[in-house]
Amino acid sequence: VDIPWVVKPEEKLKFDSIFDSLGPVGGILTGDKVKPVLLNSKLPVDILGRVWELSDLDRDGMLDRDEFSVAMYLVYRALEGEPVPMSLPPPLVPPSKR
Amino acid sequence: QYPAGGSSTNPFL
Repeated sequence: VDIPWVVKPEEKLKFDSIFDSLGPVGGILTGDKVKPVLLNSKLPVDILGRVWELSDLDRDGMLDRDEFSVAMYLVYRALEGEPVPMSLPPPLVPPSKR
Repeated sequence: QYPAGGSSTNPFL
């Protein structure tokens, strides 16, 4: 599938720097490291739960760099008033996971 | 830490 990722390169840089600041181990952040960051958005927990469901693509309870970018993208869009989708639209799936 | 499968991989549930 040849669709550009909706996470723009400049946004990815920003998300990557947040990711790195959280102290990933082996390129992966555990749920307990990501959770406070998402809670910090002040979005309702049920929304954040859905954001997690959509971004933890391999369902391992942890987020790698690309999964984290999906989570942050959804949080920022939600803060702008856009609804969080029930399932991940293809343009939001990181190219590395297709 | 988390059981395989199931929604307990979600720290918000």
